[in-house]
Amino acid sequence: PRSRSRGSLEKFLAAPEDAASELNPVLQLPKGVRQGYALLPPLLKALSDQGARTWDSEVPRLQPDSRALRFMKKLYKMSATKEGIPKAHKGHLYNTVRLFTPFLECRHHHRDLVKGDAHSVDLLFNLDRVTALEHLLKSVLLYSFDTSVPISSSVTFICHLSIKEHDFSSQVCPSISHSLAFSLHFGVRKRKWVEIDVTSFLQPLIATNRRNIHMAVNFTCLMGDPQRSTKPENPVNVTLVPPSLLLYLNDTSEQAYHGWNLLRHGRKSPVWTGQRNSPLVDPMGDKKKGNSKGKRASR
Amino acid sequence: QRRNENPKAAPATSPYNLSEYFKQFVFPQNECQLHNFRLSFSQLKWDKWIIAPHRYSPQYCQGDCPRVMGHRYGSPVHTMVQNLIYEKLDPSVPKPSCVPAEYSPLSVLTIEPDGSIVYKEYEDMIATKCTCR
Repeated sequence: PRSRSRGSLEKFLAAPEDAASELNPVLQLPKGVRQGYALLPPLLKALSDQGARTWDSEVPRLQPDSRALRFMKKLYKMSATKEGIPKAHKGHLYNTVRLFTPFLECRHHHRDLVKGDAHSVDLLFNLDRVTALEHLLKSVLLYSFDTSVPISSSVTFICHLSIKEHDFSSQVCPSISHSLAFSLHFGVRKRKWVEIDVTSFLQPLIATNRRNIHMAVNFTCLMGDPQRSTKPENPVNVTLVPPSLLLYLNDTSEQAYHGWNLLRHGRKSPVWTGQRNSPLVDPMGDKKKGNSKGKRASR
Repeated sequence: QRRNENPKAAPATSPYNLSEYFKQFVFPQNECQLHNFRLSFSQLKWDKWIIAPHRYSPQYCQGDCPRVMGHRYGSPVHTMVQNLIYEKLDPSVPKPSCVPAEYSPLSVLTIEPDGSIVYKEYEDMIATKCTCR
């Protein structure tokens, strides 16, 4: 019936490789099995049916953003050895990290000398790749800063971020809004990445299985030195690249590794190697929260 | 001694020695053990979507299982029973096989079809110990 064909078209647009698995005769598995099968991460799909070639050749693949790739390679180096063995870090409760770049961005840039540089941008993220067995631990907006103006040694950005979730389904204008104020301290070395915690904003959306997240993000930055109470100097023109959305997840499926959860497998505990020193400053400073969560989880 | 008393009865073979007798108990030359195997995802042409690691050593287990398994392989008693069945009762029942007993995980960085990037830690991706079962 038409509805099914349209469904499969939407499905192909959202997650082409799942649709490919249906097109591929080798994978005509019974419905129930196929659904479970379609949930398998691509790595296992390829390994289990050696369908990589057909899968690889058939399914067009969107190329990821180069900055996002650089960040994830850095995260990989932090989390695993050269041979790919996961490092046991305190607070390393995640066994999955997903980075999404916005599908859609309409950028509005207005300069208001008093309030400083304001960047507002509409972002649409499609989170279809997040499986039902992946539970959200933390989500952050990942900004990469390219400052064109050389920054003096110690300067502080006082930033304000407000997020509105566009909910087109309801006529009422979007109500879920979320605003964070935080200050960034740039040391002499230009900071490349800033993670801004939006977990409390995203948690309810993911918990209700919302897979299309539409955000209006408003980012105002002033340059000022908290020591001197003078009025913030002129805004610096920080070129803001639209942020990526980073999800730290705990995959509860059988194939995923649960090294930190000793109770689950009764495994030999990996040797802890000290405090995890993330390469990224988390301006929300919720490391403590992360640790307590870590302790609770390991307990 | 019995042979010396009555040499006719002894078959005309080389003098009987104990080492022949014990040979049936020594471990087989190519006994069951872990073997190295290293691959790169580019050999499988998967390097377009598997970003890291570049090389992956899944390892594998190969070799004959000795008749007396015992503590050496941590084999359950059933393995000895299976071996006995194969030797004494029914050779169509397979001898115990050399298989992995323990694994370690692997972290993989991949690009998803929608262009998003995922870091995942998979269970049981590298064999680290063998056993006979």
